[in-house]
Amino acid sequence: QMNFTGDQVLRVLAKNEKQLSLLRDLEGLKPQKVDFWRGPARPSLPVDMRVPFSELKDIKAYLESHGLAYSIMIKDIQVLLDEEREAMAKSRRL
Amino acid sequence: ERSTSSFSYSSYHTLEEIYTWIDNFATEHSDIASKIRIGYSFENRSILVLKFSTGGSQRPAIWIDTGIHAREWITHATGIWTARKIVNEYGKDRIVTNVLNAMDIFMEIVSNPDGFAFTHSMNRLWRKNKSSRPGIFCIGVDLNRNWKSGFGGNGSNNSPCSETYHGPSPQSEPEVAAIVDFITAHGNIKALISIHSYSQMLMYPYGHTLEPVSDQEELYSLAKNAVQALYEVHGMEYIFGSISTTLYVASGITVDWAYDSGIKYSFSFELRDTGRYGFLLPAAQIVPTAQETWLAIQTIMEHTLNHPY
Repeated sequence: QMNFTGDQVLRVLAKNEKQLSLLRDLEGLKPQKVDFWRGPARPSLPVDMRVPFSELKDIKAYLESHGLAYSIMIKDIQVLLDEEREAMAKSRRL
Repeated sequence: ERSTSSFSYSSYHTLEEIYTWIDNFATEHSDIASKIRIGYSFENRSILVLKFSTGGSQRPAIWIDTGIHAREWITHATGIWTARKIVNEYGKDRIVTNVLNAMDIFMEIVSNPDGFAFTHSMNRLWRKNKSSRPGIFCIGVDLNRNWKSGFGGNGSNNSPCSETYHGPSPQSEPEVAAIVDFITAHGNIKALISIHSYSQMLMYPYGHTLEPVSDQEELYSLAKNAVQALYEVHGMEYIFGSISTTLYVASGITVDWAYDSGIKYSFSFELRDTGRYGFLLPAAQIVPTAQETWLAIQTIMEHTLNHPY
């Protein structure tokens, strides 16, 4: 099983089309690094993206340098995965 | 003796557990449910469909699929819960009884078995299938970009390493071809509901173009009613509309192909989450999600029954 310790999901609220295209550019700038859980669609919809721990600093710097407001939706993916796996194991025992 | 009564409908399950459940379910409800294999996945796993029928032949039918994107675990769990709901409600609930007395229902619970197995064994966040081709470094095709309508257009990617890679050609993927062959051979599917997660939306074609479909008004009104019915269960707000105007342009998608194939009532759900857990929705939300989704599905089924075409 792949480990996602330290990976985070950032929720970005793009104000306009320009900011949305800056987010789309990320897929090219960081191929196979940024995983869009909710892709850049329209300014009224949030963009959720999973960022590997190793890329967090770069990506946050990119967002801040372009004035893209973001929040941390999931602080550490692996924590949720461990909980999910434990819940499945418990259910199976039951 | 294992049976579906010992199966936990409020937990997530592995592919093996789901396939065992399908076998038990079809055995225990053989008066109304049966298991059909419509094909094999790239890694040669069976692609299974549950058929719900009270008789007749070549009846008009409703198609429901879940799990085309492997990591969207809430959709398979909702599909399993919904299958049980159908057999439990037949003979009791007016809508289900009327629908099944006149139509058949086909449910494909694991539309992407290879990808789903991979989310349990190696990568929980895998989305695509597991196909590979000589000379191509990356694995997998986005099965919701591999359909013929609008194939290769905006909102799909030509790079095999992209999460929205459309594949080398339309229906190149066995998981897509199996559905196309089954629905085309059946020839009397009147509604198609493809269930994804997450972002709480109910959408209809088109995705590949901003052009409205000719039945736009009817589909908008039906989606509005379905979303209202869903909201009344647990207060979950959904947005609704055509894919390209509600979400984004996406090409080569299931519901566009279905609509262009003559299935007027083609809908795509994006189930919970609201923005806390994403694809990692806790199992405690399986049942409430399935309960609210059921009311929306019922609304679509009833409309399909009452508006034959």
